[in-house]
Amino acid sequence: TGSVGTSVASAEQDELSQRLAKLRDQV
Amino acid sequence: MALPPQLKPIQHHLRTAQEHDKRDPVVAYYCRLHAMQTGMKLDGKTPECRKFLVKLMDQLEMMKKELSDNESISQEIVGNAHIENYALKVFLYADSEDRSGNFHKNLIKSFYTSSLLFDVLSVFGELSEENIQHRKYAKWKAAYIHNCLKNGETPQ
Repeated sequence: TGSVGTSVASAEQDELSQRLAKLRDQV
Repeated sequence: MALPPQLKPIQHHLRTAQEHDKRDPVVAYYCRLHAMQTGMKLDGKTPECRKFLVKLMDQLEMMKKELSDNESISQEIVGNAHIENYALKVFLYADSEDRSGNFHKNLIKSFYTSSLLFDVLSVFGELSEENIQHRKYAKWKAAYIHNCLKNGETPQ
């Protein structure tokens, strides 16, 4: 379950990074 | 929403954002953007930090929508100039009060706020040498005058 938790955390981190890039018109 | 301890380094930038929400929303927006970027680097993984950062992102997206007519928000190059001018304005006010010997709490706060605003400029890229020096001087002056006033001494 540890690796599942880490994957979920990474996916959420990626989602935040994508939202940040969009906010800054970098996508 | 309470700030998780891991994100404590961004608390002063968030407070500056809050103080400028009405006075200068462009400053508030870029202070939050800086806090967001720094927060993600500090800890974007633990659930409490993610929750906090998602809320902060919601707030940034809402601000960008509300301020979409403002060129300082829609064009970062204009925003960069706005924040740099504002940081210098606050710095020069503090410096002039300091040189006139008008030592008061607002002077300390102005030096400190200007140093935070020079931090915020890093969202646009590397700071110029001049801005690095201003930031260093403002941080040092804020701490020095604070200590002098606390100890009942007159700053030199």
